[in-house]
Amino acid sequence: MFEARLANGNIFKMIVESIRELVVDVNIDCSTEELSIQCMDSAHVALVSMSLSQSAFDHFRCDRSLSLGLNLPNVSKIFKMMGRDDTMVLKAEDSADKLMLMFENDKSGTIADFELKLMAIEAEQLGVPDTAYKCSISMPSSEFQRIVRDLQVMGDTCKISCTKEGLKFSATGQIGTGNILMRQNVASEKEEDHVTIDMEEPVELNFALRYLNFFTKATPLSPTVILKMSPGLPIVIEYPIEQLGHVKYYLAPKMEE
Amino acid sequence: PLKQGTLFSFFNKP
Repeated sequence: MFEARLANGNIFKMIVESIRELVVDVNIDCSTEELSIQCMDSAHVALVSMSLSQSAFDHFRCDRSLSLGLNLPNVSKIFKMMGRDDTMVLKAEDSADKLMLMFENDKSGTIADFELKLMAIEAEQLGVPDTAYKCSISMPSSEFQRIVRDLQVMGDTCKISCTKEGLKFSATGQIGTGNILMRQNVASEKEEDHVTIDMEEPVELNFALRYLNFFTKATPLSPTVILKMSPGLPIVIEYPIEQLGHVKYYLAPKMEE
Repeated sequence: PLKQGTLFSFFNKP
């Protein structure tokens, strides 16, 4: 059987929120090590990879690996009923035909429980190679969210270029062009406010702003976001979840025809 | 004009 108890149930709720605009049906894979998700959007343009280590949980038992096939709109409806400070418990039998969810709150003494029917989902898995990227940028996730939101008024495509000058986001449309440049900045005492740029060689790639905006739904999970780019490769946008896991998005670039 | 690529051109099926 599978049983997992997460004191800060809100983390799981935020993970669901970070994915649900990209995919509808998803398998959560449970192993003795972690809960993980790998899924693509229906257009096969973006891929989400989530991992939450068993060490994030107060209690974690997984007798044999299983996949929990979930419909995210339904899961999201259930999580709307979870309080901010609730503990979350997940339970499933090895047959994995239903998932028990419990939201407990010691302070108010409430226990809410839900039984969710699981689905068999045929998921296309992709082998994502471990690549050494030419540019790696760490920046405040709120800043990244603001930039990709603001640039939508200029156009549909965002050119992201990493040079010696810094990291530049550009969008061009009918009304003109907008550029936002982020320079390396490690002046603040708070590490989460730092912008660090590791560049081996300059990279310039074009991406759909619509997708970049979907990814910023993960902002509440992490104060920092890490962008990794190499010429002609999908960008990786990673939101680390403390030391316990991550939500990573891969987005295929737009290329010249 | 730019064309949106898909992930299949970059990643393999395992």
